[in-house]
Amino acid sequence: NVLDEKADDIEVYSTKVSCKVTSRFAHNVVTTRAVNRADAAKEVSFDVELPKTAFITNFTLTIDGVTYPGNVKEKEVAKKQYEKAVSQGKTAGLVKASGRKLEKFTVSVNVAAGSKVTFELTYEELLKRNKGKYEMYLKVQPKQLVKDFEIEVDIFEPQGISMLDAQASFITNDLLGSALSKSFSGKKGHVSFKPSLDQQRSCPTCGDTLLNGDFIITYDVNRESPANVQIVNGYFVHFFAPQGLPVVPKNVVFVIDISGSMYGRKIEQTRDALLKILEDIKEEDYLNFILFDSDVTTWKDTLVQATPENIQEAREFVKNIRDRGMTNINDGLLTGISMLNKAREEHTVPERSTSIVIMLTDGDANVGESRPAKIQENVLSAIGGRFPLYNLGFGNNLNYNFLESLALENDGFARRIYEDSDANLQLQGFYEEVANPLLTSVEVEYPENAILDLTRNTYQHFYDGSEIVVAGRLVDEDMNNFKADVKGHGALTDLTFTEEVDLKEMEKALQEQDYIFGSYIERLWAYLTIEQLLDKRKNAHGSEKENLTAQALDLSLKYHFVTPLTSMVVTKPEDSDNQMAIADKPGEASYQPPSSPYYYVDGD
Amino acid sequence: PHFIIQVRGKKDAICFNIDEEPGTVLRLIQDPITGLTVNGQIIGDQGNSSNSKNRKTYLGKVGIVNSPMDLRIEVTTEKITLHNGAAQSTFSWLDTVTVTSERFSVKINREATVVSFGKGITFKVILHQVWKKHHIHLHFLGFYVLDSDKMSTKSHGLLGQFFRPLAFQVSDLNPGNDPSKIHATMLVKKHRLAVTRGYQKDYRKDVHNGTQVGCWFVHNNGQGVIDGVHSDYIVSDLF
Repeated sequence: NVLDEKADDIEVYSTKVSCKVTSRFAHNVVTTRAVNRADAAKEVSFDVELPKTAFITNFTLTIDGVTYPGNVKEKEVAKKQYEKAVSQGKTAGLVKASGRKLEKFTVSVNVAAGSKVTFELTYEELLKRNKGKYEMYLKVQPKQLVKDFEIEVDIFEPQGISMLDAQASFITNDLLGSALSKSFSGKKGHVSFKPSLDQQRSCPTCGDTLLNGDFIITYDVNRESPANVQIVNGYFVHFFAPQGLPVVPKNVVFVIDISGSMYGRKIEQTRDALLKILEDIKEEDYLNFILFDSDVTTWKDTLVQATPENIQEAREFVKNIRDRGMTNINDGLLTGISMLNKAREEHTVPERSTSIVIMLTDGDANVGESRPAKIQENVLSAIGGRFPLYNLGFGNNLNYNFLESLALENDGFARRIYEDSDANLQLQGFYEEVANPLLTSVEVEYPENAILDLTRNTYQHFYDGSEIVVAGRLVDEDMNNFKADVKGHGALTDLTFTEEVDLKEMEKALQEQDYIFGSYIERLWAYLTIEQLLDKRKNAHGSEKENLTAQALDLSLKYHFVTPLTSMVVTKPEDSDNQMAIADKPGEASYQPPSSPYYYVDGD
Repeated sequence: PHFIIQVRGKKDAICFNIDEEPGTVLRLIQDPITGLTVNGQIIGDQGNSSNSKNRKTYLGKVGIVNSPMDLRIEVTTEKITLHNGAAQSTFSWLDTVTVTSERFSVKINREATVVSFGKGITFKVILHQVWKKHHIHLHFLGFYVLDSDKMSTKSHGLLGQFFRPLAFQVSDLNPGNDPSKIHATMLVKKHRLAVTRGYQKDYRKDVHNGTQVGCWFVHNNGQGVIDGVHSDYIVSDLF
């Protein structure tokens, strides 16, 4: 999006979004060209909404043919430079969180009368498989009609593409539909969206655009074999997603916050979601509900099997959940965990089953043990690495960092539930993601002494419709064979999947994809490594934290990624105004206002 | 499909063909002691379907049942499916996977599926692949019993009945016109059978080239060497 206060003076004549996806790794370039038709200098702002999971890798500004490249610097260094520029009244760019899935990159620049400006933003992300497909999300929101508007997506997947779809929330008629084309064959997929000026108009005589909304591309790959290993330039990536396995029975404890702040819509939506989830629970699963306010109440004293009679009884229980009291997270969680531990010790749940704790809360602990660090310590010790904890943070009034740390250190993850009309669907959607574990205690093994710098290779669960991705570096680039074993416990048996790769054959097979970008595996590895280091860092202290920070920073700088540890700075050194732009990555961290005032917006 | 019987206690083999319509299911093994049953379904070449004389038939599906374990394993030229009680696991021939439980294991790779139970009872199903676009031939399966002495001598079926010693004598060797095909008379199970010396391939060790095995070929669907007639071994379903 590019605009100024008086849109007529700035003509945006071209916006191109070029996405190249190679083996789930997406490299996106957003280029917008505009001209200042006013007879005076104008400030032009450019903004792009990109996925929160993406890292910006480049931003360049070209004014009248002169390109100013971006440099990734350590955040503190960039901040000082930025503060200096802002204190001199100069313009600057920033990134802030925007909505559920996106963050917004914005930059403004002064453009002289009659001058042309080109903004080019590049970002990369690893598309994650969820419920059987990869999803690429683009926000389309030009502020005016654009003569040359296009989105071009090229997908290359060595396993072959099994389905490809593209949906735009703003396409409402056949005319605009004809601007969208999608096709796939073998290993290649293509999506193109090129609306003409007339197709962009909100009505035949209107001057405003109807392009405003989400553009979502979904696809999946063929799964003739459960794993796929790719090796390029000494780096490898191993994708693992077996199919056709039976679901491992679950013992699931829902720990639900019913404190006073859940009053009204939140508690209603929680009830709706739980009722829906109860419809999906399988008969071989075991479950219980733990409700916490100032105190803790449980539906049953022990876990019970999801028989039709018990499910009916559970429905009645859920329908009667009412809000009250304060928030005792510690006791709520410990009750649930202890129940799962006891069920396992007393063999009241199937031997080959897996346990899961799902907590839903909308606020901070404020009664009982309310110190976050102590709660974390208690929970970590009670779970003892035996099963994962998932935290769902409802609404904005909560310490999300705490919930995230708590989940991450117990092999789970945290998810925000946005307070909106579809909160119940968000809850239900989360449950569907974890409802079907196909393997537990998954371990990916490689030959000893053959690999270096491996990303995470152990997982508590493999869920149906997801994918495990492990990347690393080969010690010897000239090795001929590469072997990987994936071990896991299934519903009834133990399984070991073996993947053997002939490197010479692979080299030949991968040559054809060089047209996309040859170093994608190395960048994918760097992306994954940084993401995992940042996650680990959230729960680290002292020298361990310093070490993790240093590693993540080093890789961010080396691979030119704008992560929460780095910023990208674009300067116009020869310009007398010494304008400067900065690209940053907001995290969930609580924001500390800077000592010197400048115009910077960050945070969620 | 052809059958090769390495006769227990003798350093010689008997072989025979069973000529039946594609789709027919044959009982290969039924062991009342271990509770193991193996059936095989016949497939035929795609060509010459009207001329059954020229048509070649093969094993296209193998069904292995272990009743005490409530386990059924279906191996086709496309996939391998484990029915473990109500739970079902499906694997492709492109998988390299080992499935283990306390009571059995299944090892799958691109060439063979090896199913083992308890103390050494092992079946090997080999996938014989033909050129993908061949207009006549189809992929087919080979089924082998490894360590058949671990099966009980009460076994029955086209293969199972040979898990106990079989006495036979060959006499009247006659070179005939083709020196590689010696004709002879076999005395077995109180029958005098005209047999021909032939060679079949055993693919257990070398999946691609196989190993030549000399055997006495019994004509007419193995009549005389098998108990009863071959149609006695036709069953309605793979399981």
